[in-house]
Amino acid sequence: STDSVGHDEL
Amino acid sequence: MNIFRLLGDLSHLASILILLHKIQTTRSCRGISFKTQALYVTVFVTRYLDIFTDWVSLYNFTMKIFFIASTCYILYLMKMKYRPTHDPSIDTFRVEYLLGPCALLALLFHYRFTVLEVLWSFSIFLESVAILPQLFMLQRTGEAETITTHYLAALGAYRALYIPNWIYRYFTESGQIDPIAVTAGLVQTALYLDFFYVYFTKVLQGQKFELPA
Repeated sequence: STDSVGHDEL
Repeated sequence: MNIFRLLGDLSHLASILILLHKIQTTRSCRGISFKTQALYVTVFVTRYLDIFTDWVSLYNFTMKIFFIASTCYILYLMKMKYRPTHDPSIDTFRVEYLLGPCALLALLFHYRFTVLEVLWSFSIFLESVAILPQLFMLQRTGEAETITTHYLAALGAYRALYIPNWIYRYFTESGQIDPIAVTAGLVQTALYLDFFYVYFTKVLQGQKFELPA
């Protein structure tokens, strides 16, 4: 997946 | 991880525990929209497909498992155990009006054109409007049990807290911003404003949650 901020959020 | 993000996630966690507590203690799912809960399951499943391929942290993994499992359990309680207490005739929001546009938006706005990434975008857009059947039901009945309003307040607080979290991350993580998450998040938070107004002016003053006729 990409490393956008939202991707490590829930 | 920052304090806003942590408090936001804990608020999200609390909202689900409040909802479970409400259903178990009143032995009823009166006032709860099955459609909204079903949309949340859709949101979690489509967003967390990367759970076994992209390891973020134990915290992240545990929360994801909890959100999927607990929301599925709520669906089970509503459809099986406390089925007679759920009245589909007031839960009438047409979810296809949400699913269609969100699918379209996800096809238009995503970070990569892959199944996983388009579904991730879809889940972000869908989460932003998933509360609408619940708010619509509230609007229709014009009142709510206090505990149901606490559930909604915790859920709204979770969304509101993600905003300072993004601002904080913007300044601490070299100007990173996530346009999809932020846009959808702002919309989602805005949907709670009416509710928050009544919650703060009535429920927290000890009055019943009632909408003007």
